[in-house]
Amino acid sequence: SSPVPSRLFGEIRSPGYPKPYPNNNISTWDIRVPKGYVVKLTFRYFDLEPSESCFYDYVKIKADKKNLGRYCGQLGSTTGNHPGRKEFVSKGNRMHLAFHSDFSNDDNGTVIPYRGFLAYYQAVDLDECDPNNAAEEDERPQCQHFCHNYVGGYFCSCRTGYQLQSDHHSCKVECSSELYTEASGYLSSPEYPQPYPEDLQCNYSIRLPKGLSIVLSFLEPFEIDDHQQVYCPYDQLKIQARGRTIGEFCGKKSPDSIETNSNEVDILFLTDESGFSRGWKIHYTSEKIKCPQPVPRDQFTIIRDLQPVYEFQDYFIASCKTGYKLMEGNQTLLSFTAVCQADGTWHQSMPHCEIVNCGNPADLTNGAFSYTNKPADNTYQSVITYRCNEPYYHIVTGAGGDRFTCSPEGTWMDGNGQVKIPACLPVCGKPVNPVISVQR
Amino acid sequence: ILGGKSAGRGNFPWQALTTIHGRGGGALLGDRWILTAAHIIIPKGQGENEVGLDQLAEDANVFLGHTSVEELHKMGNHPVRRIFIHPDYNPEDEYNFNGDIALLELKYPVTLGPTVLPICLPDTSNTTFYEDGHIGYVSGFGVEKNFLSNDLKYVSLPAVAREKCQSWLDSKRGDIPIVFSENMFCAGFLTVKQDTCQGDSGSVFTVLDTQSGRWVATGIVSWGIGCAEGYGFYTKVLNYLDWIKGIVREDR
Repeated sequence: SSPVPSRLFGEIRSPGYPKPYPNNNISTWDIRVPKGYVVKLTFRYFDLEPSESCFYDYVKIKADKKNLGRYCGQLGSTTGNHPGRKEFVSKGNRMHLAFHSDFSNDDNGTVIPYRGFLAYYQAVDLDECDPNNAAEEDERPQCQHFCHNYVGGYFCSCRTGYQLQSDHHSCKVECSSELYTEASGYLSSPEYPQPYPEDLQCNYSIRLPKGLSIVLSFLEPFEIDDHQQVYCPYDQLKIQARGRTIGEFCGKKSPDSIETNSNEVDILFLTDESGFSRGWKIHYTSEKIKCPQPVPRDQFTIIRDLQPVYEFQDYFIASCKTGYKLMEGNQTLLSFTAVCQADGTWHQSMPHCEIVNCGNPADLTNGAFSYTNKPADNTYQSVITYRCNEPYYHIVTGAGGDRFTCSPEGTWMDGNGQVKIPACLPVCGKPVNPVISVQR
Repeated sequence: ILGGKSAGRGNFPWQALTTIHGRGGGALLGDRWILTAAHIIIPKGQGENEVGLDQLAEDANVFLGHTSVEELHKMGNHPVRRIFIHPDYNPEDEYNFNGDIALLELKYPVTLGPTVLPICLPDTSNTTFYEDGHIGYVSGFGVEKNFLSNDLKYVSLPAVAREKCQSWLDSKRGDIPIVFSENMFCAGFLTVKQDTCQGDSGSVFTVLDTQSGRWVATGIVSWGIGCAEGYGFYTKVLNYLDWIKGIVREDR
């Protein structure tokens, strides 16, 4: 007997193949492939002395303690049992071949040179997850929940809320630290919609990036043991967000959808030692946390492209009407943008708009200015007119004239948008009391 | 001023009283320039001009805004920043007052009002002011009857045709090599005792430009032979307009 080294494939030949095999020969082969594989064998060449029931020469194949057949004969011969292209597949990872030849191969005094056989075997992955493949003596139990086959083996996993036990097959409720990080998903009581097990202390944590608000919707059926008079004395489904309990539920009426306004939600499910309620299932989704609608603080503030809704990372730009400036406290702002933060608040508060003040107009040497508008102040659109101390000076203005207006930029500007104020130039040769001789 | 009258306040608001080498006059241009005669700053025959213009500017006193010398002193002087003497003026040439024109730049602009106002410069093209008989007024704090006047006086004088000046001068000057250049004109009378005199130098000869209704400075009291003994001679401002404007404009 020649054990075949445990490989993934190989050939087995009759003694002396391809020369005719010897008489009185018994050879056996033990084929073994690695665990997680089965043996698949076919005959590439088969030429044995034919006989009724393969009484004289034959090959016998066994696997999994079963006989897979006794073969002899030549292709097309009427007697014997030629294997043809048949594939012999074991259930386990072993297969046994036995070859037997009797004392002669003659037919009416003529020796026939039967050449024997050439067999080819290979290891084929065993899909342990296929129930039909479950070998009886396989000591390994079936996966309790999920089976995952891979080449050369398999592993088990459990439904959400369950944990694979050390036997790698059975699943026990383990829902004390279920973590969900997808933007949306489902979570349910163990075995849902079958009744949930007793003595549960499940904690489902949904953790999403900041700025997202988790919305919980309950699916039907919703069934948690309750009591007519006392609120949820047996089993409780508690919903918490940021440590704050949003609600505690039981009974047969599923709660309305819950907008948690939080990116972190914990769902506790506590059950006592008895009960046959079918439990609950939640579909959670997430949406960007919303910020309050920005409201201007005064009639001069403009919110650009006002949106109906503002969500996390949205922003709005506030500006002022012409002639007004953005103020934050006493601070003038060149621009203002507020971003909706992860906690649903704006990252800075709404500014207010203050009318631009151009400050006191520049004094005109040897002249003065007067306010045209009432009240006389230096705010946006105020108008002043420069005058010189006539008749001693005369005014020289730019093309924009002697009227200056407080501009949106906070500077006094003439009609041409120039800031240069006029000049008072001396008036020459005009004595207010010229010498006039009256007498002639 | 001889044979003149006391000026009222505001009659000659451009009139300046200067004391550099003794008393002199001047006229306000704009609000920070005094037009005057070069020889009141660097008198003739002073010998080597050992004092620099900066020092002279430092020492110069200019008063504006009143007709009384006493009041003027009370009001305080206007310090001078810079002095510009016309380059043609030659203090060594005792009898040549060509280029007798200068500008004092005040350190600070003055505030104009009824008693402080500038005089205009003549229009470059207008030469009628120098025609024979054209009346002008000259004011000054100079000598009147051998005494320096305490009050501003003025006199009205006619401009005189050049040939009259020249022939009068030829008859008067004897062997004095006095120069009567193109840049001067003369005004006044041969017999009437009305004239300018020492101390009036630097004051301006003004005429009323009836077209513009403005008084313009056509001359600067410069020199004469005695006082009220014939014509007086004035620097012809018209010939120095470019020089004046070049300095005054550059500074604006």
